[in-house]
Amino acid sequence: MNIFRLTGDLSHLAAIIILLLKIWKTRSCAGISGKSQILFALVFTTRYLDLLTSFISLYNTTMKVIYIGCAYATVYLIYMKFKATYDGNHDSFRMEFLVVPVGGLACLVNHDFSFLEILWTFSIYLESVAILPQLFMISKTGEAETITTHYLFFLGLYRALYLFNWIWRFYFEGFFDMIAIVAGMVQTILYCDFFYLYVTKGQGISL
Amino acid sequence: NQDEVGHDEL
Repeated sequence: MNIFRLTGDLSHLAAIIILLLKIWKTRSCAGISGKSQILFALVFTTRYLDLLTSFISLYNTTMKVIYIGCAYATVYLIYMKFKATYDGNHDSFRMEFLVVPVGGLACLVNHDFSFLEILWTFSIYLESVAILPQLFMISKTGEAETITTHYLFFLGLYRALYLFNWIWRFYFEGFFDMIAIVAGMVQTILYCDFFYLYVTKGQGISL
Repeated sequence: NQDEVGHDEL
C-alpha cells in the first residue's frame, strides 16, 4: 500500500458515497446515467468474485463489500425507488457497444485464460469506458448539477492517482500490470475534457 | 509482471 493507492481508493469511495447521498437526499436521479451505474455494478461484480476465493486483507475485503453494496444500492435507487426521476430519454448510450467489444478483448488479451482472470480483465477494460454513458448524457443535456460534477471529479481522480501508484510500485516493488496500466490511462484520458471544464468552470458544467 | 496469484488492488 502507498499514499497514491490509499488516496485513490478514498477518492473512489468518496465519489461512490457522494452519488449515493445525492440521489438519496434529493430523492432524485435527474442527470445521472443509470447505464453507467449498471456498468459499474458489473465491473465490481466481475472483479470482486475473488471475495469468495481469496482473502488479501481486512481493508481489501471491507472496501470490496462497500463498493459492491453501494453500486447495487445506487442502481436500485435509480431503477426502482426513484424511477420516476430517471431521465431515460437522455440516457441513450448503447451499453452493448461497450460490453461486447470489451468482453471479446478480455478473451483475447489477458494474463491467464482462466475464469476469474478473464472476468478480472473484463472488469478492468469495462471500467475504463463505463463512464461514457454518463459523459454522453451530460453532453446531450448540455449541463450537470454541481454535485454530479464533484462525483465525476473524484471518480476521475481515483484512477489518475492509481497511475501514480503503479509508477510507485514499479519503482519500489518492480511490480507492473500492463493491462491495468493501459486501461487506467484510457480511463483517465476520457476524463481530461471534463477535468478541464471542472477546473475552469467551478460551478455547473456544460460539456 | 503479474506473478502473484490473484490481484491485490481494488
